Amino acid sequence: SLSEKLQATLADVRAHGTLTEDDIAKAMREIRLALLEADVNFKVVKSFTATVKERCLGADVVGALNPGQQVVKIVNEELAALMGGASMGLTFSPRPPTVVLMAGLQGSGKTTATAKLARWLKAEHGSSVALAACDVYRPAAVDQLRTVGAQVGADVYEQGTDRDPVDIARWALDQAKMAGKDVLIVDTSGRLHVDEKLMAELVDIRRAVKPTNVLLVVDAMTGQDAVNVAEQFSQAVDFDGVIMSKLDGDARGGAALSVKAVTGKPILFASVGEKLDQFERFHPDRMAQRILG
Amino acid sequence: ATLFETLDEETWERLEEALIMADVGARTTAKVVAQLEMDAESGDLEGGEALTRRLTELLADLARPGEGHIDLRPEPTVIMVAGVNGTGKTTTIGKLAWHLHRELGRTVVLGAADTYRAAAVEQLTEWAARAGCEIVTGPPGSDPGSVAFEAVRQGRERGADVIIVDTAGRLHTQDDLMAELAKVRRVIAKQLPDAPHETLLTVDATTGQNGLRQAQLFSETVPVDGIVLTKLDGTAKGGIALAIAGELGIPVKLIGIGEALEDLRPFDADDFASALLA
Ligand SMILES: Nc1nc2c(ncn2[C@@H]2O[C@H](COP(=O)(O)OP(=O)(O)OP(=O)(O)O)[C@@H](O)[C@H]2O)c(=O)[nH]1
Ligand SMILES: Nc1nc2c(ncn2[C@@H]2O[C@H](COP(=O)(O)OP(=O)(O)OP(=O)(O)O)[C@@H](O)[C@H]2O)c(=O)[nH]1
Ligand SMILES: [Mg+2]
Ligand SMILES: [Mg+2]
Repeated sequence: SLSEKLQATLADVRAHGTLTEDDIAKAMREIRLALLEADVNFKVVKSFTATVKERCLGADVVGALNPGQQVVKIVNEELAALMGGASMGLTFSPRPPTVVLMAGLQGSGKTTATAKLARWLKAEHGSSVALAACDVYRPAAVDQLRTVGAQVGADVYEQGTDRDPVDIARWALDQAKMAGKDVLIVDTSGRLHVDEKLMAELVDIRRAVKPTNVLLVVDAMTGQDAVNVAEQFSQAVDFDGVIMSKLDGDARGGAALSVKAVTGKPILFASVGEKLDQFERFHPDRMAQRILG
Repeated sequence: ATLFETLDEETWERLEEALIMADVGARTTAKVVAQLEMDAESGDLEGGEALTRRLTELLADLARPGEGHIDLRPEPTVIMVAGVNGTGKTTTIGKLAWHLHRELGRTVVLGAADTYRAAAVEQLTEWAARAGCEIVTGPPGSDPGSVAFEAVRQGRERGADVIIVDTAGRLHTQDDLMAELAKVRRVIAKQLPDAPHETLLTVDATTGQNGLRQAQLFSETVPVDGIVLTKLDGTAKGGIALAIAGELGIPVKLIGIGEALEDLRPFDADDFASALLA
């Protein structure tokens, strides 16, 4: 783990008395390697180690009895500060139905997350939830949502694949209002942040249903590109929070830190398995530990 | 302008940054930079142009560890596709079937051995229709091995040239699912002794360092003959494929560049290397 490596790197400082520039450089190198290995974005790593280095030049580290321990403490504090506080969950609208719009790259886990969130809302808040099938492109996407919707007891509003997703969304909202639903979750097709036409469609869907929560679903194994994706989605459609998926794997999940650091948006939920009940509020402190390894 | 206008400390740092931001990873990046530094010091590389060319060469060579083509000589050729959830297996199979049938004139039969995920069979069935080929399915929740077995058996009966078996997405950390994958392979081999002749692992181009873990563990479960690097039409460079090639010797054979039937290309190491540095 990083803390073990840092302790080892600075173990012999106690022997020769004071922390040198070279010792600090060595420690920063360990931190940089660990974070890059964890897929934290290169630029985020650079600014993070600069912040940590600054603090390491302080008297509390230089003069410490166990500088290794001090450096570990600083890294943990700075990482926790970057990851932000406990997830506040979903924001509910004063005028139901609360609309949630799912967005993200292809295969990130949106359709599954749509059903999971519905189940979570029913279980945690007793909400009545409906789903809108706005992915008209992927073969059998509507069938997939219909199936998982049924599995969690959420009505699925669909119009096949011949209608414009924007019209389907608008229609679904009317259905949800008439049925007195508390929440409407809109599933959308996977799209690239560089696909102008599909990003414009997302903006149109957003305009049509005025969601209280636009959630970006990000795969936990995403590497350096996470920052590009998050920035572009943020600029185009301005999301409110992130759902990190596939956290049940062994990806360190540095993308979580990168997205939060660069966009300031909170990670609200974690999908931790393929089953529909494997979904929970995101814990930033646990994520920080996982990234540090 | 090249990456190497001058050969100073900053140049090497910028090179390192470019490779790391392309997901090549710290270890493979260090290996490549060390090799280039040696070549530069040996003196037979003069100036920025020569260095960039040499670097592109190094990267391309690293990306070509072995046979890059899929051998279609076995009759029938059985291809099994595996990979982590959502990486593009089902879509890739649709594209591959289309290419084999419409462009190479082969008859193809698909095996819908993802009997687990919601609407997985429906999804592959639609791809079969688009690609113009037959599909073998089983009842929902049935044993994936039995569907794979049936696909190979029926494919042979119908005289198909190629049989492609789709499998459910799974994480390399799920021991029971990895065991299931090994079993599907064994069942296929029972039906046809040298099959599957080709096992492809789909890797999403946006994947970070975990991609190396994926390739490692999947290849410990079943022999992986090639990687399909998907979603290269995004902004991710797919540098993890370089680490996989370098550390495990598994070549990328195909790349996915979109969601339509024609969006599959053979892997070109030179194009890939140039794109990494772009
Ligand atoms: N292990 C694991 N698998 C997941 C998780 N979330 C989703 N999946 C799986 O990931 C795959 C992709 O999920 P989808 O919900 O279809 O992803 P999507 O974003 O809707 O995909 P597109 O609509 O094609 O963009 C499926 O096999 C899911 O079962 C998770 O938290 N853990
Ligand atoms: N842009 C782009 N999208 C792709 C590519 N390949 C696949 N996709 C998309 O990625 C998503 C997931 O593809 P699937 O084929 O369902 O992936 P899978 O591995 O079979 O997923 P599971 O069976 O759930 O594990 C779909 O939306 C595809 O259209 C590609 O090369 N480029
Ligand atoms: Mg979907
Ligand atoms: Mg599939």
